[in-house]
This record gives sequence, structure tokens and C-alpha cells, in this order.
Amino acid sequence: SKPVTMNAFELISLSSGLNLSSLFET
Amino acid sequence: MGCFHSKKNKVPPGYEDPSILASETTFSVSEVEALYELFKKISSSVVNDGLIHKEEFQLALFKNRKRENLFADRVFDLFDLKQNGVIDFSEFVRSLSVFHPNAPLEDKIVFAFRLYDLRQTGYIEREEVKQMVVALLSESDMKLSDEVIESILDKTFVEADTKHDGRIDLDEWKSLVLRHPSLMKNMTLPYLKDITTTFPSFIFHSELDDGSA
Repeated sequence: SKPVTMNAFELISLSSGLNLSSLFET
Repeated sequence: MGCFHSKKNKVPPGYEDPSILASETTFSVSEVEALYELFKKISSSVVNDGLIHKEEFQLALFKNRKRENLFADRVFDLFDLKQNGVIDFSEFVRSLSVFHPNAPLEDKIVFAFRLYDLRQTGYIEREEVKQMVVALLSESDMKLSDEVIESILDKTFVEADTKHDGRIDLDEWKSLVLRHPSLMKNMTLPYLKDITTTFPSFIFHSELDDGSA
């Protein structure tokens, strides 16, 4: 397996719950 | 039609004059009026009471009202400025203002810090970061062993926790973000720059009012 090079916050920022742009796709 | 008893505009709880909201946020009056179109859509999707309930927020975010998500919960709680379990229009506008491309970076950094400070202690603790990484992994296809997660946390804290007390304070967070600007990507919504073209119906109404059509 490949080593994970992201820091924890880079990983966290991938959450769909933090992607508020979907609020505008109503 | 709807729940209004007269033709007079009945404003929902938490509705504030667009000119006041515009003067206190990054938005123009037209943008606040356009945001009201979006707000009406979201706040009437489950219960038509002029307020955004958590279920409606989840529905707008995920197109699925039952989807539990730690981060969506945190965003909802931060938007709910009065902490009464719902988001009214003024809270919606004031909170989204932070996400405007022209909002000060400092405000975005502080908002993200509060978001990640799950227990609201004034620090982002290692345990909180682990909880968030685990939550992210559970919503994605990524699978990482506990050992790998711990090594990611080690690396993150070696870089971020410059005061070596096992937690990240606001100053440490600011320095980390300035070194990794991509961490602030979610904090800017380009949509907010052209909100008046995305939700233009108020312009149509304004034209009718002017009698210029």
C-alpha cells in the first residue's frame, strides 16, 4: 500500500459535509 | 396559496431587512435578496415554517435527509448562532458571509478552527482530530489501519503543535493554514460571487415593481 502523505486536516477537508457548494445545487 | 393569510408580506421569524444584513456582511442588498430565494427553497423542503431545520440542511447538502454526518452537524451548529436548533434567515446570511470570496481570510480561519474544535474548548485536541479522520474515512471508500491513522496524527501534530502541549491553539492553527492554504478551500464558495444570476427571480420582481418591464 502507498504511504499516506496528506496531513490529517487535508484528509478531513475531503468530507462532503464540508462542501457547502452543494447547498446551491438545489 | 401557501400559508399566508393576506397579500401583505408576512415575514418569517428571523427575517431581517436586506439593507441591514448587507451593511453587516460581505453581501450587497441584491445578493441578500437572492440568498432569500435560496433560503426559501431550503427552509420549505420539509417543514414550511421559514426556518432551516437540521433535516432540511442535510437534504440540501446531500439530497438525503437521513444522512448523518459529523461535519454537516458542526456546520449546522455554527450557523445556528442563537443555538435554538434552527437556522433563520439572518443566521443563514451572516454565516454564509464568511464563505464569500471577498470575506477576510482571518474570519475563514477562525470559523474553520471553531468547526474543528468539536468540544469547544478553545483548542483542537488530538482526540478530536482522530474522531474527524475516522468520520471522514467512514463516509469514503478509504480504509486506513489504526496504525496509519496514528502516524498521520503524529505527523500532523509534529507540524502543527509548535508549543508541544498536545493540542492546537488558534495561533498554531493560523500558522498551519498559512503553510497549507488548501485547508481553506472549503471556506470559499465561488457561487456566492454570482448568487444574483443563480437565483435571479427577485430581479424579475424588482423590474415588475419598477414598472419598467
